[in-house]
Amino acid sequence: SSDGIYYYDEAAQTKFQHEKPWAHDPNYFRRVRISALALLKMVVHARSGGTIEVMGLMQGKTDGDTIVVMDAFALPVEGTETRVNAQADAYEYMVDYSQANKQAGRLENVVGWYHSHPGYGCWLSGIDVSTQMLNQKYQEPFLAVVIDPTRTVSAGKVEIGAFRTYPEGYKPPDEPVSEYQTIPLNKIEDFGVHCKQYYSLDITYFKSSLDSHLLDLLWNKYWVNTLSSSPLLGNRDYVAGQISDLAEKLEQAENQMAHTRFGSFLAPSSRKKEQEESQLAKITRDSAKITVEQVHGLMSQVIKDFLFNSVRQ
Amino acid sequence: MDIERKQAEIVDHFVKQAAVLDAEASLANLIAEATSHPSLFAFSEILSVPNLTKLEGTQFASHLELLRLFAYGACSDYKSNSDRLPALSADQVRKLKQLTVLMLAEGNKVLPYDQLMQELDVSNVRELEDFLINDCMYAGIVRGKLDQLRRCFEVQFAAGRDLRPEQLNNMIQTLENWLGTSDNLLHTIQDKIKWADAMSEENKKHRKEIEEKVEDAKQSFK
Amino acid sequence: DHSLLRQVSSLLRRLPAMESEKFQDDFLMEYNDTLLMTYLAMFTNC
Repeated sequence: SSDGIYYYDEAAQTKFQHEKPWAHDPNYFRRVRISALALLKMVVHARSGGTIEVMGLMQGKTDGDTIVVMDAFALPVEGTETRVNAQADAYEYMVDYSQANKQAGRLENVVGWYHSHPGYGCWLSGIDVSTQMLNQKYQEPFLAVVIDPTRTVSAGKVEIGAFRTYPEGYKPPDEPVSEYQTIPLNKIEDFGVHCKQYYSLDITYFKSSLDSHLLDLLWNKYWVNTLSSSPLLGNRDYVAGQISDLAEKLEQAENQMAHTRFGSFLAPSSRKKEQEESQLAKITRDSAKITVEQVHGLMSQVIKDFLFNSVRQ
Repeated sequence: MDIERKQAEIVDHFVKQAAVLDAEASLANLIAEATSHPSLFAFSEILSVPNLTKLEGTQFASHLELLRLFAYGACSDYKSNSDRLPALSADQVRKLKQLTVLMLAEGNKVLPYDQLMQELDVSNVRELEDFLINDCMYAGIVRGKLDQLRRCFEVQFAAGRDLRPEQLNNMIQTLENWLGTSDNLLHTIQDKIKWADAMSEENKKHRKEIEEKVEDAKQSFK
Repeated sequence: DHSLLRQVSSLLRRLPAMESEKFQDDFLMEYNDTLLMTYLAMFTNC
């Protein structure tokens, strides 16, 4: 029965496509179910990009207000530290891939795209929002998934978010609270918090009986890797990048301070002061956040050292 | 622990046989078969079958002694008692060497090649490494790293050998230490959590006082 | 249960998991790095 979800009912899917229930309710889709296979492929792909953003597509189906992601595949696109865009060659690749799929008997359509935000959390930036809006205009049902491979290591669970955007000009009834995110300096101009234009969906996972068997076989290896891995070692370049980003922000704030101090003889602007303070407040919050993660990493190392190295025969 | 799963059936088979065989010669044969079996490294279950005690005092007593040696001994023990024990077949010699590696791994995590070559009666490094790779690692009884530069074998995992009764106390003691360490650690973590909660309460109160002072100052300024 | 005894003995033999000189050096270096970062963060806060 756990494998029932893997059956693709083409007629039902076609009927659903015709009815378009999502067209009447911007919040129609509320849940996402991701297969263990798709999750593993997306996380491994995101990790392989290191600090570079990567992107790919997800295949699956819909089941009422749930989007079911069965599989995922990477797109051959060039990413940067802060941006990844599917260029023309990616579009060609998508078309070829989808056709080849059908020929190979894989009936699932593309139901969304995923990309990585290495180190700065799972949410949609300005460009992501416009990309997703476009996708939702022409390729519904379409989902946006964001994975943060770096925090995944340090948080010990997959840092992942699934989102859908609202139609142009739509104002959501309840203002979603925008969670505080550390935004790297080289991403600021693009980010801006667009949390009012999209909403996140609940994510659950599923696996087949074969997946369960294979994962059981890997259980020991998983535990040994989990116990022997340490975010202090695994996340070195990420932390170094964060600290250099912090240093840049501090420099920027300092320069602004200098201007303001100079400028304050002219027009004392308390608003400017508040703005700097909020900037400085953000910087101190970011530095505290980095340190807390490091201290957590150290705490786990000390606990493991105490548990496994202090007992003698 | 895969090794235990693998040999569970084999142990079961020999225990059943040892329980039903009547003739001493057949029991002696069974011992020879068990100590030659390529995937069997555990003998205390067979040794504890009451039926085997009938070999005591007979011409096959040396076979029972040999089974004890395979359960708890090593090559060096066989050498120093070879006059009182049956001659070993090639399979038995190989197995006794494998059991010797397990016993050496019990005491140390790093086994120098010289010590291994001496204990296993092997004349050169190449032969020793072949034995460790083919007859120990591929058999699944040990996992580790051969360090040619430092001429030693670093053991990461070694299957457990049969325990002599006197070893039980040491094992219980080690388990109790581990349990004690874990309990202490849990208590320390709980204390730290309480301390952190208290500190954060303290900070909140302090922040509130500061804000009130600022408010008062603003009021008085106005 | 002899099999269980053998498994426990094999597990206990892996303790202490790491006791090499190099591990202690690496461990202390990580420890000090993190303490230094905490100190820097405290500065930033101030």
